[in-house]
Amino acid sequence: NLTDKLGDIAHRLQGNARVGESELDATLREMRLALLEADVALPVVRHLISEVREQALGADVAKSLQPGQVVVKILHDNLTDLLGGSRRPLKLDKIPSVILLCGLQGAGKTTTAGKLARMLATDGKKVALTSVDATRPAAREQLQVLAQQIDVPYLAGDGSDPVAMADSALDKARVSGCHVLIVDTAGRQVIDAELMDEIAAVDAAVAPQERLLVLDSMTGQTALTVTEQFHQRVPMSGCILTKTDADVRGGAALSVAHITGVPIRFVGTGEKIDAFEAFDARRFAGRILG
Amino acid sequence: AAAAEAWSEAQWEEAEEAFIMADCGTETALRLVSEAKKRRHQPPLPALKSVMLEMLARKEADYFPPDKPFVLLMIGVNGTGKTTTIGKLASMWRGEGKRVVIGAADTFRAAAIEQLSVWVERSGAELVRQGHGADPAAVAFDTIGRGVAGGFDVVMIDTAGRVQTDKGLMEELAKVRRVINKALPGAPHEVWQVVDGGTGQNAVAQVEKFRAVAGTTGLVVTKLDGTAKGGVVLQLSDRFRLPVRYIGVGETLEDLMPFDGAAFADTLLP
Ligand SMILES: Nc1nc2c(ncn2[C@@H]2O[C@H](COP(=O)(O)OP(=O)(O)OP(=O)(O)O)[C@@H](O)[C@H]2O)c(=O)[nH]1
Ligand SMILES: Nc1nc2c(ncn2[C@@H]2O[C@H](COP(=O)(O)OP(=O)(O)OP(=O)(O)O)[C@@H](O)[C@H]2O)c(=O)[nH]1
Ligand SMILES: [Mg+2]
Ligand SMILES: [Mg+2]
Repeated sequence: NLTDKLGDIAHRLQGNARVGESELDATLREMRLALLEADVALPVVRHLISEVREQALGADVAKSLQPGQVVVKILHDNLTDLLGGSRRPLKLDKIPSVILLCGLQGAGKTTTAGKLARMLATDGKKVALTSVDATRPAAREQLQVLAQQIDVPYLAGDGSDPVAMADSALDKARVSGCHVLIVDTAGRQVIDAELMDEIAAVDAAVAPQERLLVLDSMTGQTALTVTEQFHQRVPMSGCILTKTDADVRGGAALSVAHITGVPIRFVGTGEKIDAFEAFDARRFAGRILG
Repeated sequence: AAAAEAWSEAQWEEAEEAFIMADCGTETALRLVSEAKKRRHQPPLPALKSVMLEMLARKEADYFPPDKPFVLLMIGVNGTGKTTTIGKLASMWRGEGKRVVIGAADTFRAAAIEQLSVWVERSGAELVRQGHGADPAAVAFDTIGRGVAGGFDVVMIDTAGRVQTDKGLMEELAKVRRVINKALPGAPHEVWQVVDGGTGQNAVAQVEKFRAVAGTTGLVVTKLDGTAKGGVVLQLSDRFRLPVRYIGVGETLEDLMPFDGAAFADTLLP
């Protein structure tokens, strides 16, 4: 892992009377590789490395007994700051508050809708679920099964057009007096103009309090473009990283933080409906570093 | 003319970065560039392309065994596109006049069987299922039985998504494979791992661990209709010598294409 790799360079650095820029640059090259191998998007890597370089030079790393460790710590701190920025609880002050889930196909939106509903219901909120996915076979059934599992009402939207479905589901939510309505949407690709127009239209129809990007933690370099494009059409207020129970380094998380500045709120840690945790920036930063 | 074709160091670096952004991985990106540089008899782009083609595993055209049924086990991480791909493959083979039966061995996920049954209906295949929560190996066993008794050309087994770090589920997969083999010697004739085209370097660990328990013989890469280039395929093919059989380019029955290495290499070239 990165700490071991840098251990060797640190050893080399310690031998010198003062740490020159070339020794630091060797360390930074190793870091660059490690971050790329962890699926951090290249533009984000460049930004991070230049930050670390500046801070390492400023910190006069040479004075330390363990210069390599100091540089790693600077990187870890930078990652933590980037990931941990703007932590705040979900904004659910309206009745009903709408949470809109968006993302690529198969990211885990439907499962996450169930997890989120369970968490909020456990917190004492009156939650309802709805799906405006009219394309994927048995998509609405899937969410209905989850709703039943956690004893949360499923409100069916009318018709087969996502915007009309969202509208009618919201009306039902108002009538039912629920506090939170979680809206599950169909997966989509950001280069699909029609579907990107659709998510923007659904967003306009339900005016959500929270717009959460559901992102598979194993996403590679395109996490940057995907986050950028979704954020452009529907300004995200948060992100949920899924499938973190796999041995994924999760560098995609940094793309979200870097591009949108939105906080990663939660992580999915398994397939079960209770496999859901609040995001821990420091711990996740450590995981990206390997 | 050859001198005009040569690239500056900056251009090579730009190419290396393009490969990194395409999810080729840093080692592969470096290797593509350093190998291509050595091929002085070729201009840069053709040289890069030829290195890529060498990394892509050759595949024998025909994966069908001499006797029917051809048994195919579909595996992969959660949400990669297994169930949808099964629908597409079934439709393709139905179009060739083949009779297809599909086993709903994802007995765990909400509405998994319902989802598969829609694809079975749309593709004109037949479904074998048991109750939610049934033993996946038992469903696979039953499906093979039906496939043989009914004289089907193709038997496909859909499995639940799983992450390679889940020991219990990886053992379950090993058991499904064993039971298929017990049901029909020689089966499964093919085991294809479905990989999401947007996956980063984790794809390598996925393929490595799945292959150890399931004996993977091929790959299907999905969602290449998006922004992802799927560059990790070079590593998967080179390291595991697994051919990419098909790619998914959308969500409907027709959105499946045979993998074309040359066309794929072109999409990766800067
Ligand atoms: N291991 C693991 N699996 C997960 C997690 N979250 C979701 N999944 C699984 O990922 C797969 C896809 O989840 P879905 O909820 O269907 O994804 P989706 O985004 O709604 O998919 P589309 O609606 O088709 O775009 C399912 O097998 C889920 O059980 C997680 O945190 N860990
Ligand atoms: N854009 C695009 N979407 C795809 C492609 N293949 C599958 N999908 C979508 O990806 C999502 C997940 O597909 P599934 O077939 O449910 O994936 P799976 O691997 O069976 O998922 P689990 O059984 O939950 O592990 C669905 O929304 C599919 O429509 C593809 O090639 N392109
Ligand atoms: Mg869904
Ligand atoms: Mg499936």
